[in-house]
Amino acid sequence: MKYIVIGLGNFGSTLASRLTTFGHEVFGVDNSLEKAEQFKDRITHTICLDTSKPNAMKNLPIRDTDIVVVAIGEDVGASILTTALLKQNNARQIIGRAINPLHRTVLESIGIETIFNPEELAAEMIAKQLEMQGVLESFDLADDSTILEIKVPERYLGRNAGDLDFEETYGLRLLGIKRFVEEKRIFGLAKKRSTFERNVNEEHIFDTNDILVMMGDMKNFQKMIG
Amino acid sequence: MKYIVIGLGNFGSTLASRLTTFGHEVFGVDNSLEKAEQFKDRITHTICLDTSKPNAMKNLPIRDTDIVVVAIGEDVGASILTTALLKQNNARQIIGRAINPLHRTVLESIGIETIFNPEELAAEMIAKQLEMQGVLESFDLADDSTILEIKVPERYLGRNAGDLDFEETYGLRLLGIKRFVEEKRIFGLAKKRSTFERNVNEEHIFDTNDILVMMGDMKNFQKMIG
Ligand SMILES: Nc1ncnc2c1ncn2[C@@H]1O[C@H](COP(=O)(O)OP(=O)(O)OP(=O)(O)O)[C@@H](O)[C@H]1O
Ligand SMILES: Nc1ncnc2c1ncn2[C@@H]1O[C@H](COP(=O)(O)OP(=O)(O)OP(=O)(O)O)[C@@H](O)[C@H]1O
Repeated sequence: MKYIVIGLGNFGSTLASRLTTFGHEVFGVDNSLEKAEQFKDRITHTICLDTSKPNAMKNLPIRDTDIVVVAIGEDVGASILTTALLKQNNARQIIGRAINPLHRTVLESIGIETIFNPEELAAEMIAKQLEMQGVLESFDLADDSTILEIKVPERYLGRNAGDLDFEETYGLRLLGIKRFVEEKRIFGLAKKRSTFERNVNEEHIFDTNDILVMMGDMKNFQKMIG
Repeated sequence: MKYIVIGLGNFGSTLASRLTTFGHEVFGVDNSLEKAEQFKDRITHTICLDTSKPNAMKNLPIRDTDIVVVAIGEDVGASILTTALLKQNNARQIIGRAINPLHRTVLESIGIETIFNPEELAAEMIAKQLEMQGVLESFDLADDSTILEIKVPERYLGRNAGDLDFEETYGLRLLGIKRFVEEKRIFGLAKKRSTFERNVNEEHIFDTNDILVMMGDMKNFQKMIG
């Protein structure tokens, strides 16, 4: 594929280099000569150009390019002008970066294929990774059925097992509650021993030592966290 | 879980809001009052505070917090001072954002659990998504075996089938090459018809109409694209 990536900040330069290592032909564009120089060994071609100027477009192989990515961040004006010029020059597919809702609205009105915000995407990703750390153990029974052990979510602490919303909301069945208890032994050495309570009383009040053992489709669990 | 997220830019505010919707108790911190106000309905608590000042730390519930995320971007100095103060105040787990290699090196030397760059993470993600668009069709034979039809990668164009590196590098077997040909019919109406060549000559030269039909473990293919 042939790509043009405009704006070689952290986001644009990483994208352009990655696409280059995947074997594509990538033109990396930036109006800072220093940036164009910095990445010339990691991107197929780099060009120093101010893409917010109409003349700039004739220096880019737009007609042969499959996808143009506008990765300019802070300079919203330059991002919008660049996008408008690309559209005017019949770029086949434009992907644009928006740094705030107004920026996004203007790009939408110009009419481009895809608009994203790198910082928001990364935050979603990291939030989900942090959430998956709550999963202590998982065991696949089948493609559509997994047994999960998860630390009881904060929002259930102090509430009754009867309040649990997992079942209706996510199709996950509570198999029971697992707890670790310390068992004193001969010579006073404490040892952790796990117990599993299969019959969970509706009146049971969740505390921080409760581990919920759930069964259901992993896709539903992922829908719950994401 | 209890979180503190410092810096409510695009990244920090999205992370803090997401964790809040997952049911965690989140303190969102920013030295801009406008930011603290803007997100007060989306984050459990928001506090206006300059966290690069030693006094700031006593206003944060650090001892009860599981994870502190330093999401300050541009102001590298503030990010570093904040991180150092958190470390000094025995924060249990610190996750930090670095906006360039030097910033990352300093945070590493302070000694925190995880360092990331949101723009780079998002670029990796988008590069992979664009790469997966090269997959025209896929059909799962089994958990560890998928048949994939992919447009011939740019880097093979003009080269011999004998040069193909998929097999040794990725354990993907080339089953054959599929092509669409136009077939003239009665009344001159052209119709696309596909053909599949199972015996690929080592001398065959790849061109843009070739579709590679590969078989192998999807995990290996994903390793190929990154
Ligand atoms: N008119 C323009 N033409 C070409 N490139 C431009 C133009 N305006 C800005 N750029 C480039 O876009 C790049 C990214 O923009 P931004 O100002 O957001 O930098 P950044 O904050 O380093 O980016 P990132 O958030 O990706 O790390 C910069 O390298 C900048 O030089
Ligand atoms: N000393 C400080 N104490 C607390 N918050 C701070 C401090 N310095 C900066 N911040 C906040 O950190 C936030 C993120 O920093 P940055 O300057 O990168 O903003 P941004 O570019 O909007 O962020 P993003 O890249 O996440 O969109 C800002 O909202 C800023 O007010």
